[in-house]
Amino acid sequence: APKGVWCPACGLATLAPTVQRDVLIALAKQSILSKLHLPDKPNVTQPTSRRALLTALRRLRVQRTDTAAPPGIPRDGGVLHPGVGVQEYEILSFAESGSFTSRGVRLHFRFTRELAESTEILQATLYLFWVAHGTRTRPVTVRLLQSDPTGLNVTVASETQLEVPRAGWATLDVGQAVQSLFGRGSQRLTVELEVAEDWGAPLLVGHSDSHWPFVAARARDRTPHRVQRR
Amino acid sequence: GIDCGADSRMCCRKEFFVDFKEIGWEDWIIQPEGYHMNYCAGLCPLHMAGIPGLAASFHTAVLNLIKANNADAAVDSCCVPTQRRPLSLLYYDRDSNIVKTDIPDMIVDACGCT
Repeated sequence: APKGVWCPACGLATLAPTVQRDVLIALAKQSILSKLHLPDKPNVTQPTSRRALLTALRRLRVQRTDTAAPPGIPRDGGVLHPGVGVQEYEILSFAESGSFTSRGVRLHFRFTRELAESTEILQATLYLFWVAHGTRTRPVTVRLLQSDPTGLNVTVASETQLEVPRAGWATLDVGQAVQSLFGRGSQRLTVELEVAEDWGAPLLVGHSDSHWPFVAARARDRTPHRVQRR
Repeated sequence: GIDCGADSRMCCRKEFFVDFKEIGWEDWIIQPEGYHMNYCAGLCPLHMAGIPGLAASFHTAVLNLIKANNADAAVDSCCVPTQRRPLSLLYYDRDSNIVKTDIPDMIVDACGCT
């Protein structure tokens, strides 16, 4: 730059190497946190068990290969995904164990405010692992409950009857419920599972943490306007 | 080459690796172990203006001759990223959910003169 005119990129060169390093590290931290919509480094209180994480990732991979569209066709059947260039997120939210009764269980899934405010949910699926009880299929009532931001008034967002055939993983689409949750400024989804008669724990929850219920969601940064291309 | 050497003065790419363990971020960032925060630095004399990294074509060379001969007409030229790629992160958010995302244009692969 001409003498006396300050050049932004040259500023670094005049700093001592240690100062230069501190400046760059501070820039890196600020850049990553702002791109993740995080006000500060998250304080991780209860990291997920490695077994539950590996089981969930394995389950997701199986699910993806089962439902993968043939190569060359976008997942939503021909529409070019308008999210090109927009930052997307894949979220795994593991259940906080709620209240247990002999006929059912309540599970809570919590999403951060930053995510709720700056993204839109593209897809959300609840994964539940059932324990075998004999060979008959069993009816299970699944209620998605939403509480308002104060957490007091709880409403039923949807109720589904699931016929649980046998032991193993079952999935339920909760995309609508999570999106409307975000729309109401709340961040906690409660799932209530109720069985007809005394089944004991209908879910393998607490017995082995590797089959912990979880919600797998895909979200995308909200952009001011969106151009759909066909 | 596009990477700065010890005494490079021309526009080039400076490597700088931020190790997440060193800055105490390894508890919430599961993968990767660090961030290649490369940046561009160096001089862009007028005859170098408009050379995108190494891809100097015949057209660019002619354009530079014109510029160099009309130095007073040309404006300053800056050393900027010409190729970038996303930073893929797997991390815990504040509710201990696990999030995977690709932050676009975070890693500089090549530099060049505007």
